[in-house]
Amino acid sequence: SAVPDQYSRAVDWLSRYGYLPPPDPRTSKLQTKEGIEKAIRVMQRFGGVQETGLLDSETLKLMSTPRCSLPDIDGSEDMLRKRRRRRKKR
Amino acid sequence: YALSGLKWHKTDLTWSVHSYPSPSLSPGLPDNLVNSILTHAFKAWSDVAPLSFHQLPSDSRGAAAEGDIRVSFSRLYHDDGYPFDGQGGTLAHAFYPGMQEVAGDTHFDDHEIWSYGGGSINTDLFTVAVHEFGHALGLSHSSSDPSIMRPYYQGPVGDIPNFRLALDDRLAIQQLYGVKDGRPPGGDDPDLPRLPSPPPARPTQLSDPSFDDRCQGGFDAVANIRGEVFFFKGAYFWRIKQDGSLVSLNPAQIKNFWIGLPPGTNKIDAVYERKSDNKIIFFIGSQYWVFKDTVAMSGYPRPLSEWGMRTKSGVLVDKVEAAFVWAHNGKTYLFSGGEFWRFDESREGEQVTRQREEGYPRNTNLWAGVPSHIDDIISWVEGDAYFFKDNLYWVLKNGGLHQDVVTPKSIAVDWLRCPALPASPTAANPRNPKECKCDLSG
Repeated sequence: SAVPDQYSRAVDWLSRYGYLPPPDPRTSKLQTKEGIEKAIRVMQRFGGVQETGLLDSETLKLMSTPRCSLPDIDGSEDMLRKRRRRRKKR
Repeated sequence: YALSGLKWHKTDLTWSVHSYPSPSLSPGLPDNLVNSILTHAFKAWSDVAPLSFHQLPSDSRGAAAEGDIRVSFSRLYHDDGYPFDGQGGTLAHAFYPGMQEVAGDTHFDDHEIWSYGGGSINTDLFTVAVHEFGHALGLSHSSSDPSIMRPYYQGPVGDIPNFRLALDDRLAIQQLYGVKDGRPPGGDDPDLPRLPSPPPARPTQLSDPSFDDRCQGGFDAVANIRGEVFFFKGAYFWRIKQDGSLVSLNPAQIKNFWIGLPPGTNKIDAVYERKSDNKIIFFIGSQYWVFKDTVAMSGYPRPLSEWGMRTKSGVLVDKVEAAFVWAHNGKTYLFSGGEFWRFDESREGEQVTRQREEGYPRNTNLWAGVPSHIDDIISWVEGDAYFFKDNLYWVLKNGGLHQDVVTPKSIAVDWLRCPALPASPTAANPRNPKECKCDLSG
């Protein structure tokens, strides 16, 4: 299993690329374990590695692969709302 | 494929280069070769969609003209809110089409060693440019394999003149701009990108009512963590914010929030936040865990015996009933079996040293006015000590140990937003239940 430091970095990575919602200022940076596991699964499915929900070596390797800095999931509620508003205006 | 929902509403697009890779890092890429590689990267898209790209020349002073898609090689923070991170990590990004000034702009990390068909430590500019121009034209990341729009860099795509986009990428760009032979873009409704089907409706799941018993008291542990009070009961906890409001009336699952406790944890004996380094200590049975924020640190659990707590009769303590840091003196107090111990947990550099103080254990009846076997204790508001047992709590004023009268109050009403019960006789003195008490009405 991943050591805590790896865990924090992975949570940061998942947030940066759209797999986890941005931290809620009301709840600080606390995420639920189920939410993180789900995010890891989506990331694994997207990246084409085995879906385990765990920070296994294959997943950590993929997270350290050089990549484009745009998020993979950009359908956050906030963005969708903005997009809908823009479409409505048009 | 995935579309961003944005596209250019024209098919003749211009591009310009505002900075080139540093020759010191990418010596094999003179400016004219960079122009040629970028031209070919655009061509990959214009080969399959009715798009044309024209590079705008530099003016007489060498400054690049504006254009729809402005390319630059930048380092770290470069004024767009998306800093690069040195060699490796993120390689490049591009802004989706639109009306904003940055729309279409494509930035490459100038800390990378850019090359052309390069070796293992170099990054192939052509491969990354085709990907980024896909974003600049309106495509999002794709999970398909093969697709140039996969987010991860997987080495050079091969010979530039012979490169052809994969089917997934061709369908994506043709959905936005149509196919090369002049058919209308996107079929019948060109401006509406296909959206995924909505997920099936899910009924709202109500929380298990058997755990919605916050008003009944009997908490396993109570802790003041970062100024919020956590009430633990079974496999659940309630959380009270600094302003006294409940985060939710419904309990949260311990295992979903505190990561690293054993599966099936359904009772926590005591919890406290260490004063010297703000780590959070959990006691369950004869073991303890140290948490950094919400994640258990590696190397835990460890045996409670490390704390060296022996009863007056010399028996090693195998369970902690309550734990707290008394704000009055900053010392850590652990309670078990009607006795308590005091610890000094000072910090020396990065290390916290735990020292059991002389003269302990002592009898809990020194804390006059509160029950002897409490559920847990916290320091709260101006350093007062709050003792919790069943559905009542007692407050010992800051520094006070022997207070004559400590009237218990309701945990449910004062902390957990439960309705007050009809008036009942004044609670008995826990040390002397038969003692007669008078109040103003009696």
